[in-house]
Amino acid sequence: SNGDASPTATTAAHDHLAQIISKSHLETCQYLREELQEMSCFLQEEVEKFQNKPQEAMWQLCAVKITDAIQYVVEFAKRIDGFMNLCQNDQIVLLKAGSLEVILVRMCRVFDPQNNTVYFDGKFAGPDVFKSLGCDDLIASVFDFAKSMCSLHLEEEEIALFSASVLLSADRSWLRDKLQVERLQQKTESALQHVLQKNHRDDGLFEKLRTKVSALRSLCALHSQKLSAFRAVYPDTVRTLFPPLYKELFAA
Amino acid sequence: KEKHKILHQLLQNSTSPGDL
Repeated sequence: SNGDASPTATTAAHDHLAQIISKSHLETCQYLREELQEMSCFLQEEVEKFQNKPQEAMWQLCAVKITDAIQYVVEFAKRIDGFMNLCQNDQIVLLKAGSLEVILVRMCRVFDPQNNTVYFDGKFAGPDVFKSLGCDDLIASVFDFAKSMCSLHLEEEEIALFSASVLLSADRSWLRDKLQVERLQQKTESALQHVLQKNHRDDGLFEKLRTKVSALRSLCALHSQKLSAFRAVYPDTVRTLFPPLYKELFAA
Repeated sequence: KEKHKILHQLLQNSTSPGDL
């Protein structure tokens, strides 16, 4: 709100924005919750197959999966009101810094907190599936994050608005028009607060979501650190076998 | 632009996720 609009007009604007962002989220969320309900967990012999993969092969597989998910996040971004009006430098800055964070937020939709598994490569996988990556601490932190996000029991509309506000972070380095991003982020956050109120959510939920932002940044920093360490040992694997989009975003 | 060629392309394209 610019302060001049009537409460009714502001509510209508929040509802409208929430509706557009929810629609964009659902159109680009890669998996529907219903289709995942049918999926089973990996059997022990399948888990062992992943564990016996060479480290490079498992890293490559995960880079491919992350890249697939990122393409959906780019589509999500393009459908967020106002995103395509930003200059292209700022669109790229926001996606470079925020696409992995959005994937981590979206992960709570494909995570089963009952048995600590996440949907990966056709079935539900526990942390042990990712052992051959050689980054148990990163995997454990990602699973912990997904579990804590699940405990908030967010509705799709809430996940959609939170994802959009994460993507529209105005404090990213190298933005040309910080103010315009800030305005978009504020609008999205107001719509999120409005939706939380409308859904009769606990008063502290918005603040809880805010604290998730620093956790997301730490996870992404840890991912970059692990990628650098991996690249130092296997530069050719990264150069020749990793998806170009993954390299553009994380290994430039 | 050259450094972010693919991201640039994805932003320009009118592809839907189903086409990816």
